[in-house]
Amino acid sequence: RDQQIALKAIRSFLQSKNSFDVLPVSYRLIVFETSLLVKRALNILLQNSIVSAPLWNSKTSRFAGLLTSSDFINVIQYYSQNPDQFQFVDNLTLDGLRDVEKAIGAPQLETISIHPFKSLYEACVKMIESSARRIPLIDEDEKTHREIVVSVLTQYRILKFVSMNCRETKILLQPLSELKVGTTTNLSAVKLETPVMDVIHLLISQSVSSVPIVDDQDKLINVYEAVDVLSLIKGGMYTDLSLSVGEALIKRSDDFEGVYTCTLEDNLCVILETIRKSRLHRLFIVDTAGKLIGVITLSDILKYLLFD
Amino acid sequence: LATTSIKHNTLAVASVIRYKRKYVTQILYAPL
Amino acid sequence: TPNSTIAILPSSLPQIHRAYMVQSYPELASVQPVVTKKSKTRWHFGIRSRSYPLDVMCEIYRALKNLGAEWVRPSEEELWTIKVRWKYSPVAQKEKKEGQEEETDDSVPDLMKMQIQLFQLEPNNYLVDFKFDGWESKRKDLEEEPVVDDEEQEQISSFSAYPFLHLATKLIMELAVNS
Repeated sequence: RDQQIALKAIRSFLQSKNSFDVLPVSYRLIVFETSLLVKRALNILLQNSIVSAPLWNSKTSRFAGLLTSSDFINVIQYYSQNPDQFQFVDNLTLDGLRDVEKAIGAPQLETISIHPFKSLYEACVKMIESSARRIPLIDEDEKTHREIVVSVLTQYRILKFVSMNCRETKILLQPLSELKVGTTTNLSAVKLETPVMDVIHLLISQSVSSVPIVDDQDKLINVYEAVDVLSLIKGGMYTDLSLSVGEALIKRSDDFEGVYTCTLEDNLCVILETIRKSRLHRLFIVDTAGKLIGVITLSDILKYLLFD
Repeated sequence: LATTSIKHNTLAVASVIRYKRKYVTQILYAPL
Repeated sequence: TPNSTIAILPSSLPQIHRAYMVQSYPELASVQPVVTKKSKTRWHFGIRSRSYPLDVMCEIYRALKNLGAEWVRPSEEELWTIKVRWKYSPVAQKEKKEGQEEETDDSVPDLMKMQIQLFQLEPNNYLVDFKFDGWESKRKDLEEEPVVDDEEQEQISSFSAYPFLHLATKLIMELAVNS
């Protein structure tokens, strides 16, 4: 009963607030011109500790979608299919990412967006429908009728906003074992010796943003995330296609917070409390011996809060 | 207008604009 | 909050993972993590110049001319301010049909106004600042700026700085290349 009361309260909260409410009073927004080199854009993302940025096309004076880790995965995929095209990859501009998408047959990422004054609930529905983990907030310049990129909202920011402002999250005490949240069946896992290219192919084929790494007893020992691809390219290691995923993870920067785990005894109250305090994008479910059982992503949590 | 020195053939410019009741520092990175 | 078994997986911490890998493969000791150097981007107001003020103004006028911008003839008392007007009609987004000449949506103003001002910070240290100054349309009838009260100003203050920032980068690059 408490669980239902909390879900109702959270849903009406999400319907009563809009995306603009989540934005701080003062914030910055980094945007790239589409004529910028991909490798330059990568350096700027890493320097600012961000993994995505809106693109702006100065020829059409329009917003041109978001640069995300999927774009970098496409570049690596393209390079693994065309190892002789190193020069092309090195001189690739952000405009050129669309051609790379076509060349490898990657799905054209639909650029969803939403007006800042629409409800948070609508923003969540759009993200869940398009399995996007972030959504640009777009308004229109009242003179030139061109898009204004006001900001980009992520699932993480929305869940953090809920956990900070919705005290009903405290009564979400039903254990995960009783909820149908997350994935606990046919989870693809790899070993530290698995070539990183195979892991990247898994990210694409399973359209997931992380692949768990287990040892011979199926104990979870690490995770390869889509954002790790940025360090792989930055380090220029993607040219060594035989690299193991264990070696690729050595490139991870020291400010990586680590992989979060939980058990089926945990509940959404403690999970949202952890999201309020730390930047986590998923939790791996393990048993008392540390064996991998499943994964619960921010999309899973949002889906449950909105639709269960 | 705020600017950075040109590095690696890239220039960044920024300006703080008011959007409704909040302030956005819009930063644009462009190639030389 | 009730007790929780949420934890961080020790073997996933970068230092521990690196130690584990080097123990198994000693040759990996040389591989360094990507240093996401947090070198804070250093921002400056406008662009600085140590040239003689009149030379700076001359450089700016030359750059504006090269870029096809127009400017109001400077008045005696405002020698160090340039009121610029810059045609910026972006390529139409729609695919141009065969033979059909590019229709410019002329309800959209395409003349951007900018103010460029030279400031003296201290003897022989100058700063050039750029300021967005609204849009103008070719068609005179769209020109009058509706007088808005502050409350309405609050509502309609939604303008995108990116066209202004883009033209500012072109001007700065022209100045950098010329100098």
